[in-house]
Amino acid sequence: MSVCIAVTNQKGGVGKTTTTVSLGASLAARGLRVLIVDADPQANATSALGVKGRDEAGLYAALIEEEPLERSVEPTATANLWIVPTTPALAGAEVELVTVMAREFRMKRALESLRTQYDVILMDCPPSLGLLTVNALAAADEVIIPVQAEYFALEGLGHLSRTVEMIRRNLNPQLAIRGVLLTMYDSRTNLAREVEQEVRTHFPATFRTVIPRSVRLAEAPSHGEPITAYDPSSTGAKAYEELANELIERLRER
Amino acid sequence: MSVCIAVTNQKGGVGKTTTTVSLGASLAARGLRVLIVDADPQANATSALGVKGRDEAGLYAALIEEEPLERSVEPTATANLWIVPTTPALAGAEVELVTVMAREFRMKRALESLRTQYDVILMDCPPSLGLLTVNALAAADEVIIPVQAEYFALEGLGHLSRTVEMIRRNLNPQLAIRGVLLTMYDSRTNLAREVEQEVRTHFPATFRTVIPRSVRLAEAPSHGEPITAYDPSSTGAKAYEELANELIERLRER
Ligand SMILES: Nc1ncnc2c1ncn2[C@@H]1O[C@H](COP(=O)(O)OP(=O)(O)OP(=O)(O)O)[C@@H](O)[C@H]1O
Ligand SMILES: Nc1ncnc2c1ncn2[C@@H]1O[C@H](COP(=O)(O)OP(=O)(O)OP(=O)(O)O)[C@@H](O)[C@H]1O
Ligand SMILES: [Mg+2]
Ligand SMILES: [Mg+2]
Repeated sequence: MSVCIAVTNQKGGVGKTTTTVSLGASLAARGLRVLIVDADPQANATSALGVKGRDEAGLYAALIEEEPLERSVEPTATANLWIVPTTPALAGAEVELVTVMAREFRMKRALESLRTQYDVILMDCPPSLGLLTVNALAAADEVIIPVQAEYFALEGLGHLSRTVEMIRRNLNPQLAIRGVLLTMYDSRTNLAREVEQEVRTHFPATFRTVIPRSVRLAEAPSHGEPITAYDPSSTGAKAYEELANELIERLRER
Repeated sequence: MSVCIAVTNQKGGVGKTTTTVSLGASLAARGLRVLIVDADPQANATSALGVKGRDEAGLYAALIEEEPLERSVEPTATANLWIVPTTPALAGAEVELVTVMAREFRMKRALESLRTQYDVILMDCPPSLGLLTVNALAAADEVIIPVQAEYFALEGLGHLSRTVEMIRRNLNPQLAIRGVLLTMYDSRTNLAREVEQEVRTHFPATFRTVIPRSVRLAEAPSHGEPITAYDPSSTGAKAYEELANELIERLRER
């Protein structure tokens, strides 16, 4: 199994980074070799795993200077989990890629030689549909779309699925939406239940697993640890473990 | 008094749109003439006020085709509150502005003729530091930075304040950070208190007013109403009313 997944949603703060890091760590705990690619200039996935990015290496160098990406892969404190870290310098790539040849395929090319070394590659995307996200979608086999169970996140889903369709038609014919994931779910509110119903109706591929709002998930990044290390018995850790199982099930059915 | 304020933070989901709409409505309730400019292609401020954007009008036409902005101003259901709505087509401006002359000043020019008609202009920014946000910062007199009381939002503050400093030196000498605003504050968690302490230490201009987490604020947008209309007695509405008072106090001291 070697699959490359983009974790994306242009709506901000829906749990993209938390999902990439927590799901990555949960898959690694099951023995899969997992690579996380931090494609967001905020570099939150990098710091959430306690790693420090270097400006001259990493994704920016691979996208703009076509440096081989192997050199930028770093181990994390979690077994079976590696990362291509990033720094805010990556924001420059968003503008510099505009006039570069085959600009949408730079990430795909950079990842090609790494594909065989990992079972799962997870790409954390910035909250936009700019060239960094387009690159990740052109390189990916499939997409996971985290959605906070609230109104603005729901509103943006239609626009995002049209963009994925556009990428499939123009850049990446086998790109599939693997699933929409409900995050920060607070079952005490009507809002969450209403949004869940809307999402499940319009997106049948929505994961059964729902990630509850859990402050332990928000605390873990300040310790530079994924939830599997910071508090493995928390509801957040258990939910991402369940998601890892559900994803493996779905990947086996492909 | 005529002041133009950019509400910005590249971290996603920190309450930029909620603050722009709720603060705008609270200032309008005090009798000030307020204009909201939706500078985010997600167009969340537009839908939160129950307004529909038109692709051919609005901010995109003003930035790229230099159409006068007056034509795009629409009233809202709230007295004294108007909006320049937007649609996802605005995302195109982020790429198209890259090669345009005086690209950072298009928003400033577009707003010039409107400045005298409003007491306060609030610009809702997208979760990035791209050309739309740079345009808003070049046009603004001051900046309000919403920060969720969590780790990733805290981490991004240093980078944002360096960017504001860069804009002040190169594009807009009188740009000042009016304040950092703590949002979605859950006083039951240590995380919130720790982040608050860090923020107040490094950013002395942090507003006294803190916005609590309140599900009524998350419900209001699905009704197309600001919190002042949807649930004026909620803790969220009262907090934004307090913020409006504190802002007016600070603006009088300028
Ligand atoms: N299930 C959860 N319960 C509680 N807090 C959460 C949960 N998931 C994420 N968070 C917190 O919510 C905030 C937003 O999550 P996160 O940063 O992962 O979203 P994002 O989509 O990656 O944001 P951005 O759009 O800025 O990249 C973070 O402070 C994170 O720690
Ligand atoms: N004080 C609050 N209490 C509860 N929910 C809130 C509060 N403020 C905002 N929200 C909700 O949290 C989510 C994020 O807020 P909002 O969309 O305003 O942030 P943003 O910074 O504008 O996001 P983006 O980065 O995508 O532009 C929304 O669903 C909003 O309704
Ligand atoms: Mg993120
Ligand atoms: Mg917003």
